[in-house]
Amino acid sequence: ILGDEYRWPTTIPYYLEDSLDINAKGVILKAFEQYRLKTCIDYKPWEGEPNYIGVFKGNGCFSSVGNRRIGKQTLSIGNNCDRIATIEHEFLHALGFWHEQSRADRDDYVTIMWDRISEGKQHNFNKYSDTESSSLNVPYDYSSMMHYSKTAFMNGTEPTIVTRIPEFMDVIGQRMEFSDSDLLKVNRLYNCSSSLTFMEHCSFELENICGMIQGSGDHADWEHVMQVDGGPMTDYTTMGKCEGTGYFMHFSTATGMAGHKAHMESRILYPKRGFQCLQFFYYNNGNQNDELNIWVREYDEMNPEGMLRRMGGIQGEPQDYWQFHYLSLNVSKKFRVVFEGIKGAGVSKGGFSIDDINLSETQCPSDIWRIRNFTHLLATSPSGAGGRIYSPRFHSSEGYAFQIGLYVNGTNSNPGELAIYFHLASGLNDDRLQWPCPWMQITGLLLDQNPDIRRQMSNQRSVTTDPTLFETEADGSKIYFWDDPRKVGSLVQDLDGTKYYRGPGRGTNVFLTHDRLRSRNFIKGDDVIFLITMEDISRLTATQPLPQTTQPPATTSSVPTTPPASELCDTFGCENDGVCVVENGKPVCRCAVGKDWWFMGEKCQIKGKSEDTVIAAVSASVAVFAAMLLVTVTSVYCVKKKLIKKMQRQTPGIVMANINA
Amino acid sequence: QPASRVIEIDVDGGRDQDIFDINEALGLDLVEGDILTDHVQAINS
Repeated sequence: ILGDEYRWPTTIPYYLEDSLDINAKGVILKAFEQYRLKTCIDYKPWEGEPNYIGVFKGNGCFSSVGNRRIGKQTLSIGNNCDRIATIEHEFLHALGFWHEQSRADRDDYVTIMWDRISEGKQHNFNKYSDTESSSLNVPYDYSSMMHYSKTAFMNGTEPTIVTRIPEFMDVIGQRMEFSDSDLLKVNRLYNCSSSLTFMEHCSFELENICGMIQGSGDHADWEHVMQVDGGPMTDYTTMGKCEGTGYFMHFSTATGMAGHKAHMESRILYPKRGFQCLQFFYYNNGNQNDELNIWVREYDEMNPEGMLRRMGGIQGEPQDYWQFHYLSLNVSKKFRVVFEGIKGAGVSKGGFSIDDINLSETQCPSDIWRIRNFTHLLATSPSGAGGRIYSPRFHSSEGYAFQIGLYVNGTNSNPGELAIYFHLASGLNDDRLQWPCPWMQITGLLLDQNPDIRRQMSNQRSVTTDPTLFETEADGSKIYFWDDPRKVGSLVQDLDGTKYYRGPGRGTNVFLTHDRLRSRNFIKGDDVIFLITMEDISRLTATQPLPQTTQPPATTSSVPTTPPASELCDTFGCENDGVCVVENGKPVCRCAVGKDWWFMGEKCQIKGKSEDTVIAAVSASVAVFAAMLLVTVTSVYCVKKKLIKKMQRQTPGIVMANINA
Repeated sequence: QPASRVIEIDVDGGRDQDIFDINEALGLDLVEGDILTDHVQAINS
């Protein structure tokens, strides 16, 4: 939307209302993290700023476009709106974006099939001229999360939007993540030069290896290569598909002595948050005694050369494929990340290789579920329960065991679509845990394996364990959904013979269509990767604190407000969120006021705006000018008339004539 | 291994509903399906 008045400051105040589902609150915070990772837009709890976004559970999912400067601006996340892409979509509206297909130039790229639109819904296919909206010099984006799907508002089975390039018919309407162009537009509109929590990405495609340096005082160097004789034969970024590109870093343990080391250090990085997640792919085909250690070198006044601190390491059986690894860091001083390869004892025909590093100031996932040979699974699995696979059991940091069930070829009712379900399972700590399990949010994220974390369009869903959720049995007893799996679950047996209980599952049959699954980099090297998180979000059951000194200039009924001063106020009825106070024993309204608007009148029933004042001033000026002009003209007329009469009285009998005629 | 008793709750009821489907099913008549133009709409909603 054109107009600077519609922009928010780059840090947007928000208020999460009590009406929101707890799961929705958790997903909203995840959406904010994506904005922080990929743009310079930040969100902070409302502290009394004149304008803020009040997020509530209304009837549906909706938002206004841009900053309306009305105090509290509502944004609704209703039932079934608690998906990250839906929330990002609504916040993009609030930031000032209309839908992609309402661009001024949309007819060059899509055809609106007016006769296929439900009666009375044609107005949903408006477009805005380039005097009202700007495409920010970004090409039309079929993969925008702001684009309608082809079935939007249709009256039958035929699409209402047809893309001029047919290949994009099933691309429009994606609800996974921001597209590249969505991000470009946000970053242009808000003059972002960097994002808030992203720190570093490196695919080692350039000779400068992202400013990484070889360590000194070690025995060997990491090599910048495209392949190694003993493997890997390709990098992970391109999987060898792009001729002339596809580099990675390799530390060979095929030569040298046991104990020989090679250090590779990142450029200096400056943390803001104090916690980071380092993610990368590695290939370990040396000896099982070889090691890859991750250190950080922290700098401060006491340690100008940096102090090393070990963060973690990798050691294990050699494998002939690239593996994904993540590591939580907790650094708050300027630092470098140090990759240390150590040759172990024994024969090696390979070593360690590293590719596609990402470092961001975000929380790491709790676990990884990697499914190998996925296309084979897709080709051979039936739909329904026969094609369902379960993840290993994971344990959260609180001790709860949980598991994911994945219908590879969909359920019987939704074949051709990935279905995902989240289950609690019996585990090692069940006797000391609280049951029913309270407010743990489980998230399954199918990773888009784009090498740059900022460009990943991963697909994720979250469910939250509501300890009050129950069903009533025939005998009247309550069965709590998220109760101890030993009580409400079924006994199952792993392939290794381990027996345990699996609780009931909650999830969705429509996690991701196979068309979208085959797009982007969800399947790479024939593998898919799920990043799994279980997080305690019980803190979100508490009401978000209100600012201490400011009354909320609220506009909807669901906003918490300060109680009225007296019973007198109960029936007085201040309108437009005016606050009633008692003055000299009488109720009086204190009206809401914004930066450029206010309410007035006995009950705040009249709205005023800055523009009204300007109009009044101009009108008054014009009226005064007109009155003065009238007085002047009248005065001149009267004086002139008086002078003529006087002259006629003084010169009687003189006749004026042209004597030269 | 198949469980002896499986209970699965689909939070989407088996329907892949986009934002506009959700709002339309609720009878909302917002601009372009999910855009508020004034706060009267919000209060009504």
